[in-house]
Amino acid sequence: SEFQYDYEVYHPLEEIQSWMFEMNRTHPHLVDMFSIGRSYEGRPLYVLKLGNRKRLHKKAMWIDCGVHAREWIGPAFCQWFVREAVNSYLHDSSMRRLMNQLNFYIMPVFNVDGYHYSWKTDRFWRKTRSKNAKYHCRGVDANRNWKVKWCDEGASLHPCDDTYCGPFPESEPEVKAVARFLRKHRKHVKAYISIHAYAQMLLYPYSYKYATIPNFDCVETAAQNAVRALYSAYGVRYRYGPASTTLYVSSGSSIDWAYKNGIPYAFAFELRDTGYYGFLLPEALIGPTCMETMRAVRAIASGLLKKC
Amino acid sequence: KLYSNRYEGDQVLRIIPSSHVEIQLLKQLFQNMTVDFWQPSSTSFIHMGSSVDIHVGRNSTGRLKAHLQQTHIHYEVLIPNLQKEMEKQAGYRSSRKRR
Repeated sequence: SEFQYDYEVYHPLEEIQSWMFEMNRTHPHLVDMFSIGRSYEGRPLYVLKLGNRKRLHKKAMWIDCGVHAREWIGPAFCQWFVREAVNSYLHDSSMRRLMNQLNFYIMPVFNVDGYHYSWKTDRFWRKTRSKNAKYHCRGVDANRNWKVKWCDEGASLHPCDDTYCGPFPESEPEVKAVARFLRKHRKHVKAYISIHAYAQMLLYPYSYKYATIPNFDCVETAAQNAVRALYSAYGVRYRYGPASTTLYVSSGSSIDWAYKNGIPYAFAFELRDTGYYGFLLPEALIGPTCMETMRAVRAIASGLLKKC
Repeated sequence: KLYSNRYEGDQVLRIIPSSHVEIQLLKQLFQNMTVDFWQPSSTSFIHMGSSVDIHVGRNSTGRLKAHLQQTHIHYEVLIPNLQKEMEKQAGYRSSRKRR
């Protein structure tokens, strides 16, 4: 019987993982599932590789969702992206071209321990769930734990703070696993996208300082095209620009690390909304949010195929 | 009840500081009061003209609002009862499933 999965509801971790297995089983020509390591609490860190397997040495795009546990629209989008990519491969020529010429690495839930905790205990948990020897507080902000100006401005050294940078860079096994994977594949990965909520923004480096990146023209154009594509769906406006000026200065972020690691296009999306619902974005808005974001991500992916 | 009803009475408030004095007052206030920052992620990011969205526990809402009123800092209630909001959304899903 046909596998039924509702992409317009939020799913707990176990359901997302079952869905990943099912996508891997039913689309072997386009989907490859693998694990890049284990979380602090021992959960596997699954990634789906999407793309036509016949071609080798393709450029790649990495998308991770759920770095912050309470931002549930993130994992919902990652699942939506995978569904759209595989379902439209046959009848959508532009998606087929993207899947033929690029690989997409999709990590639907980055912070698996935190996400599980947000379903079971604390809906508004943000950090990972690692323990601290000296304090009763748990967790590290996975978007302050990367090795780029680590624990400088915009991050906290106190374990009880929500922006705690951790005892050292890449202390979190989740961050270490993704960093290791991206370092290993740095030759092919040309775009890094991290999905967050909420603010309706598209951000690029730098987060840790007020400065312009060397390839500003190309990245700014890509961002402009992306928000324009997003707007074309439902008329929703996203602000865009360097994270330090558009949002705030923060050190140790994944987009800064990805950029420093040689990935020329590094973006963080802050999805809907702007505060009316905040982290409690209703399920009725999952569809529109994901549809518009899909257009933006496709615009970025299409840009990778052009020279800039 | 979702999450054992722990969010009953919790609120989400929005404050938009309009002066440096207000920013300092807010930072001092949040040093002595535990709130969950929705946006921005910490007090160090509070700027003039930018929204500060905070999730406040039911035991702290009265005290916080009184303090904001005393210091003439304007605020808006974005979500008056987090538990009810979550239950409402869960209810929508149940009725959708029944349909």
